[in-house]
Amino acid sequence: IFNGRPAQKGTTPWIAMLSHLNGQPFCGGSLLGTNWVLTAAHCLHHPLDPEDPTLHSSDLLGPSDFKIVMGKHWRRRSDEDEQHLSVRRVVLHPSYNPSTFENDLGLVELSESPRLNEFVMPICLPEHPSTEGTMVIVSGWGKQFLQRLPENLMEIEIPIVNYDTCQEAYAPLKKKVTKDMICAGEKEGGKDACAGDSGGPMMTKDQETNQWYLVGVVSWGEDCGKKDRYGVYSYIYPNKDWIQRVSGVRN
Amino acid sequence: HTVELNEMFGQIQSPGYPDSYPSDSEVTWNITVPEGFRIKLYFMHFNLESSYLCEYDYVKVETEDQVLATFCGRETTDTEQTPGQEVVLSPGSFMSVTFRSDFSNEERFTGFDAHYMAVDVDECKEREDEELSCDHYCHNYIGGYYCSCRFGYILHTDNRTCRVECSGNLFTQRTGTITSPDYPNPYPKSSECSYTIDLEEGFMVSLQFEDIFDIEDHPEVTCPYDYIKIKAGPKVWGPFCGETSPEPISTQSHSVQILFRSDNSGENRGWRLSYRAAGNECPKLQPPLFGKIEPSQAVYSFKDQALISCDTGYKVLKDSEIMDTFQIECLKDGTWSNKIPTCKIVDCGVPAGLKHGLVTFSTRNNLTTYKSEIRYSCQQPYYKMLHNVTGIYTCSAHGAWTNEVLKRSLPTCLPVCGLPKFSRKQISR
Repeated sequence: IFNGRPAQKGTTPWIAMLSHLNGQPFCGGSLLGTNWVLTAAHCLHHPLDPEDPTLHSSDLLGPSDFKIVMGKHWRRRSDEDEQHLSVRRVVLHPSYNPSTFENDLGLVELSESPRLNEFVMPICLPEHPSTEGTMVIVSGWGKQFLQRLPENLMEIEIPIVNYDTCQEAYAPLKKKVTKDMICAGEKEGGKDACAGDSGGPMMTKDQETNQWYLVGVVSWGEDCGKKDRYGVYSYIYPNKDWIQRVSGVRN
Repeated sequence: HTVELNEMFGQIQSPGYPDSYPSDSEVTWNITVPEGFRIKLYFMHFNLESSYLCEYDYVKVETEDQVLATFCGRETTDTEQTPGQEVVLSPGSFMSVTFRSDFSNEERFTGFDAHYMAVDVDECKEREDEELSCDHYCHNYIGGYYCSCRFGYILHTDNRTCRVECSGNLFTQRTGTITSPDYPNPYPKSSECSYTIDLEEGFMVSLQFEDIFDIEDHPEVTCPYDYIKIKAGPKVWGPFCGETSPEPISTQSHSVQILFRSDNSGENRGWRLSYRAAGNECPKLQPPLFGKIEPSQAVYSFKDQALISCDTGYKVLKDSEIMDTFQIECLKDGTWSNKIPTCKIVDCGVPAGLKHGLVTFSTRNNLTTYKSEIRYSCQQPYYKMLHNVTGIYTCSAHGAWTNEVLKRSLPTCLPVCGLPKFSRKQISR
């Protein structure tokens, strides 16, 4: 997270840490319901040949390749309340396109439910689309300025950017921003997600119900925190049916 | 001189016709046609000597046993008859025509020229007497006729009366009504009806005749034509006939035969009886506490059944088994097949656990019997009840914890989403 601030422990209880079995974290995720973690598809896809954009099942992480840790605040140090959970199943979005990052979503089914408490709680799914200018919070244990990794969970507070604006910003780079994506950040750059934050939550609070819901999942961007280079996230609202169909989760 | 004629038609003439006939002559023509026909005779020409009552010359037409006509003369007068245009019909299939002239004729008479023909007898129209007519339908045809019967009837061997197949009627109900066929219309002729009331041993059948009782009888002889008879074991009642109903009959038996016979004549409306079977009576019943007995009867007798059921919220307890109802039966010897069971209050038992939830009892001593109440709740603040149902369950009469909305299904605790305990400062605008 570029130009972020430390998150206050327990304010993002749905944040999940995807880590290799050796404990090395590699992506973020969000707890949905009690058995599912939503993350980015590209977190679960490790192509042996980076140049080969096609999706081979052999490139996918299997359930026994990684684990999920809930209740985390510190990146490396263990937390008193952390819960290590094994994976039962991995489901990528059927239309995920590794080369364009379209539909960059993946669902991880947990073998057992975590114990919910003030540090482990699911986030809600959106009931309606998000509008330009809405302030969202993005959090993760990803790289900061000068490639340094944080000690603890970091977060930024940024506005959602107009779709056309974002599309135009990336047009010169020949990068397509599609309808299943949503952008956020400042025009002048600065606050942004970065490597290692992928899969983590972009969330905001519903003013009526006072509940936090997931707007997006950290997906891609050009460099980190650069001017006119907004962060691009997988947009949850248009994919809500798929998420509910696979996971059965309801608010 | 006799001439036998067997053709279906023919001609006969006086001797020497058309010349005058001789005196002192007699000729007889015996005309025989097949059964089912009669003979029609008519004269084309008739000219005989006239005499008082035709004592001289005459033509006499007769059958075996009656004279049909005697003609003579030229014209009909009050003492002699000429055939003229008249046709003579024989009642049966035989006719004899005799021409007789006496020994003297004052003048010459040309005699007669007659023709005869066989004419079909329409038995259906002509046979009025009961003995001979058809019972139901008569069908005439040239030379004969036959009878047929309405649907459901069978033509008897006399080819005239219509009987019914009414043997082998079996009654196994404890009450019933039996009538003669077609009752209250006249019963069929030539029929042998048998009715059997066959009940389980232990029942005793009693019979009672009702309404019309009309069986053909005879003033002197006891029921020589039609009769009804009742048998039970070695005992026999009847035969009965006439118009006076027999007295009620208590057969003291569980198996009774009723025989009804009709001959081939008579138009009588028959009979109707009702029967009832009763067995030994069983002791009176008292319903159990919180229960009832159906049907509720002042008296129960053999084979009667009683169904014991309990008030809402209670179940029948019989030999430590719980059931909705229990049936007992009055046995042949007047005892009940079982004792009356008791009614036990329904117990819903320990309520099932709820995932991510807990259950609390509304009563201090954690009652689980009918109408007791419990409340499910979810582990707050991390779980909440789906659909915000009350979580209140009552022990129903069916022995299940029941919620107004969810009925018997347990509530679902869903994880609360998006409400962290540690809230962050407001998001900036």
